[in-house]
Amino acid sequence: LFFLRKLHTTTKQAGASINGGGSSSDSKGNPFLVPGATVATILMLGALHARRMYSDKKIVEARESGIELEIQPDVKAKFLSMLPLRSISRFWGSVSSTELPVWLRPYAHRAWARAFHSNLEEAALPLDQYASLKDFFVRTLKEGSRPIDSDPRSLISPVDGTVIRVGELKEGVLIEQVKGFSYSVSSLLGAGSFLPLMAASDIQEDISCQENNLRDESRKSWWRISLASPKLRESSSSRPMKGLFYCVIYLRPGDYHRIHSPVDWNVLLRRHFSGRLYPVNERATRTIKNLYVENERVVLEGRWQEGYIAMAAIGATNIGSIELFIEPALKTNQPRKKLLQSEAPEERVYEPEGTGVMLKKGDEVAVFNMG
Amino acid sequence: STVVLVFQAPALKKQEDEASSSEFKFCVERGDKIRMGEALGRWHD
Repeated sequence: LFFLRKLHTTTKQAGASINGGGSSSDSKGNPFLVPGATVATILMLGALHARRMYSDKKIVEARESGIELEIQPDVKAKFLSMLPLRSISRFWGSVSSTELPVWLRPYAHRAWARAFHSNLEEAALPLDQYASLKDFFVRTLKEGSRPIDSDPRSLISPVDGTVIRVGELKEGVLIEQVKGFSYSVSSLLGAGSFLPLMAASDIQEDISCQENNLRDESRKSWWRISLASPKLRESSSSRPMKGLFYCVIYLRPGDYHRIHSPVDWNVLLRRHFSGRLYPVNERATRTIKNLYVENERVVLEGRWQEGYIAMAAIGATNIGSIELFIEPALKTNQPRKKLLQSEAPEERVYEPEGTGVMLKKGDEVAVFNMG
Repeated sequence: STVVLVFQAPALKKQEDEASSSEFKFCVERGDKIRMGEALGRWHD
């Protein structure tokens, strides 16, 4: 804005000097004189962008040729951990929420859309009605832009994005971040997650019939039970059982950033982890271990017709805060008051207990905000 | 930003077979672009 205002002023001054018949070649009032520092900054940003594009292209080529990405911690990742990412994120939030002049809004929003491949035709409002970049970023879409799959036996995508991982959780209850490195689901969702309890309860019924000494250990995880009683687990695995599946979806900056309900379900609990705010792009997944477990996130847990369901919305540096429509009072990406990271997540059980908040397939649940 | 979904869905495991013959099937693969409302997966009786 500063640059644009300055350019606007210098253009006006130039116009005045031309009209006044001034033919001085002095730098004062020259409309084409852009400060050297600005040019240098633009060139540097251009070079960094070109380098990043080249790096992304190499990654795509490597993936197409069947090469799996592996974890490669580097100096940049270590440097990132030293940066005040939360402050940077909050600063970016305040910059992006600056109200733009009406004449500038279409240009600014089109520039963003062009840079990050957003489809402007889907935006619900004309571009000049989004007062800031932040407002534009969380735009709603025109009616019918995202038809909901009507099959009652389908689970829909809650967001627009790119599928990073899909699969079934096996014995380890781990999700692979990149080749050779996985993170634990219970670390992602929280140690007090319903996940092991609900998975274990079915198994525990069988166990309790055969081994009474396991009956009291109601909070044992699936993993511990599988280690403690492999024979029992084999017998239970001979009958149909419900599997645990997972899906990881990455949202690019240009994507529609509202989160919807993937099925009809009851949200029983919300858990907020005030972690770090690392970027979550592809490079970060290769260089930062436990990226999703480290970052600030909001986890919703509940039940649907087939059993357990949980949805974790993970923030990043540029998109640090998560707004829940079912709990507008929840504030995320808050300034840190303590120097040490608090490990315990903040939890809320939704009322009435056992029923919680009912959501229908396709209902809006949350939105990722800039900063 | 990223969204992770973890859910139970109908699955069938056979003792003699290591691989589970799941009744729930994903409609998407790694690297696919997906839009909100499109099916991630379906299940059958």
